[in-house]
Amino acid sequence: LSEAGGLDTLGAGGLSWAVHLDSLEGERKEESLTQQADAVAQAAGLVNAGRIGELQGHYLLVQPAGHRQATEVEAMRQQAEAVLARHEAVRWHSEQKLLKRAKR
Amino acid sequence: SIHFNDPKYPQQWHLNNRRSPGRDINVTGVWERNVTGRGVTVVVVDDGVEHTIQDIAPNYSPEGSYDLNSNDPDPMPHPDEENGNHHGTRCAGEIAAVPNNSFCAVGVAYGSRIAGIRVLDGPLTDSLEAVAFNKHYQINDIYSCSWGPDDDGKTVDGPHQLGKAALQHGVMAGRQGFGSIFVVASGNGGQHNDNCNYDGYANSIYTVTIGAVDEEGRMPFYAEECASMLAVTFSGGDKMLRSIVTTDWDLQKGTGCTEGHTGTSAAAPLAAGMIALMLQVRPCLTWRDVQHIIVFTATQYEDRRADWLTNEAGFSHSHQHGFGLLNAWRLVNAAKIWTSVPYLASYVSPMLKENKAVPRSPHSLEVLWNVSRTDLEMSGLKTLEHVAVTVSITHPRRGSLELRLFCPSGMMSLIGAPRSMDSDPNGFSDWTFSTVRCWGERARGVYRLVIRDVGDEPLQVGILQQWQLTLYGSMWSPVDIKDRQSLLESAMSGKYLHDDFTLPCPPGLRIPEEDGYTITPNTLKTLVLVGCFSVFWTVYYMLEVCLSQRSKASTHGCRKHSCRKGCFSRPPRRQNSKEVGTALESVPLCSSKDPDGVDSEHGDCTTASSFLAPELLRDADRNLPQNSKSDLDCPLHEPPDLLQGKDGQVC
Repeated sequence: LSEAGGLDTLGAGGLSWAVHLDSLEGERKEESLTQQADAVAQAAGLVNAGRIGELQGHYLLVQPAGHRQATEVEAMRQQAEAVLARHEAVRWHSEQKLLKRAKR
Repeated sequence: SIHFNDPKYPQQWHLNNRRSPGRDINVTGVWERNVTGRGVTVVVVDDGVEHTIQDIAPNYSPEGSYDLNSNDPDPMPHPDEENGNHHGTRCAGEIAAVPNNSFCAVGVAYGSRIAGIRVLDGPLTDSLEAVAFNKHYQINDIYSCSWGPDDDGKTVDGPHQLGKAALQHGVMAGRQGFGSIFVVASGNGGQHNDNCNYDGYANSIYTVTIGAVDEEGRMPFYAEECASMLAVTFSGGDKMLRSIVTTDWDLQKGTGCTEGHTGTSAAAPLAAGMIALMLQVRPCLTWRDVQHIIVFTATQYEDRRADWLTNEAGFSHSHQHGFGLLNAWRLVNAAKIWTSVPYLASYVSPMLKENKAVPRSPHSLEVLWNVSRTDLEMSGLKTLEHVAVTVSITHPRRGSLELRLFCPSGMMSLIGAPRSMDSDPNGFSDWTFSTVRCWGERARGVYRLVIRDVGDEPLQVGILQQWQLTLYGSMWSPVDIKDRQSLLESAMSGKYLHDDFTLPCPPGLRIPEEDGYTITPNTLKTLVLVGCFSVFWTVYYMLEVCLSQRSKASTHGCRKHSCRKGCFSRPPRRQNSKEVGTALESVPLCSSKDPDGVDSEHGDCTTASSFLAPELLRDADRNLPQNSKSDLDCPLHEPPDLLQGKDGQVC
């Protein structure tokens, strides 16, 4: 459901970020990373849409559902960018943009 | 000796060309030896695959499939206004269309399984691409991707951070550690002077980049020249030439069969099918083994317009045709006896800061970097595979730049071709070009990068800010390369292509897929609805039983007896033989007092409800004290004051 929410969000003009979290050690590494992703998402005002495919430590954070004005969206973007840029657990982050691809 | 009853098979010239013998992929001999792709799964990453069509259904692999646009397991294409979502189905048919079903066509690897990942029919992001490239990567062996950035002659794009990570992860961990095989179409931008080195999927070291030739063996109008193209195979040409016959969708205007599949889109799946044949005979081929075998076995052929050059290792490459035409017989025979290439070794130069002007043609800027024996000692790199150059150049018109790379042997690669339509004013910012033309050559020596401005207009001069050289290869020596070439040629008679000869394969790694237990949203919603319905019905039933029992008890039992609170108590003690061992779930709602005031648990309220079996109802009646039988006809829904028991308690 969270993945679907992530895809639907982007398709409907919502914001989403991919983040790469600093790796953790230990037996329950995956669970800890997920919890960390939840925490990062919460701090940034986003929702954790889950791990990105098979890429360890990479998570998709999406804007919570709901209608917003353009100014509100921009404010959310700036806030999320600011939080993700300075969060100690985030090694890398990137706002997801639509890619143009053509069949050949 | 191979005959199929598929009506369009005779028109599949790319499989068996009777009109122009030799102008096909030379696969029939492979089929005769029962090599059909059995045990291999190829996934078409595209706009969907109509897997219900009879030419695909028997070979369809639902386990390897997914719809990322709708987030469900079924990659069926959706009808669209442009009638364009047939692309994936056509590609799929080229690979694995079922033979001898009297329908349409035959696939190159008709014994393989075909899956679909629907991802192009919706918004596509870096993260979604990354998911697609590793989807079911322990089931899917080969990913056929007949798409890429725009071929408009002015785009410079490729996989972004996550897509790159996914490609790398795929070759490292996919296919039980032997590496996913990514086959990409080199692009259709020939008319715009496009070059696949501006396409990061095509010039990636992790992908097998395939171009197209027409039935006459010439470069079609749409094909692009490229130093990082590995090989070519057949596809459609101009209007007078035949295109590829394959399965089509039958939605909207589709008929289930087409004779018009073309472009480099049609070439890449043929290559994917041939790789599937290779993997059948040797499943433990790594992703690099596959590339090596293509380089070793592709055949140069007569085309005066092509700039064939033979490199130091004896491999001939042209920017138009790569290392030449793919040949299924040669590929499979080589795969059969192939022992794995040694580990991937690499060398990365320092970031070389230049800040030098790029002069206008005929003058050029030349920068050098010497790779010494000491530089390569740690990695053990001796002979080359891919050579990559990452550059940052400022220029007011990017398409006016021309970049050439010279390997130590002197082999020249046009890695950055001028593009008249590219007027981008931002130059190149850490863009990586690559070449395969130095494959097999010695890595040690001086590499030269030559850049010039071929523009006509007097513009501000461009500046080469920095560049970096990356070499990929192995510890094979040039002698090892020669020995391998000889070994392969000895196998081309087919003498090893039988079941009695098999080289041992090491076991693969067991890599669990993390999404093995994912419930799809639709399934989850269904379960939640069923659960809610069950809970509601349970509560409703309980309430009905309680309330109906209460109302019956209050009307006849409670007139004479005090009532206890609660709907349940223990069953009556006096039981006849039939009741022994009977589990009576519905029990007296009211306890009764004997006339002398002793409580007992004889229920003269009926213990029966309409849900008890008739025999239990009869037994319940037998338990009632005689004097209350006449009160069995308890009126329902009596007003509360009439339901009060002897002691005034409300039942």
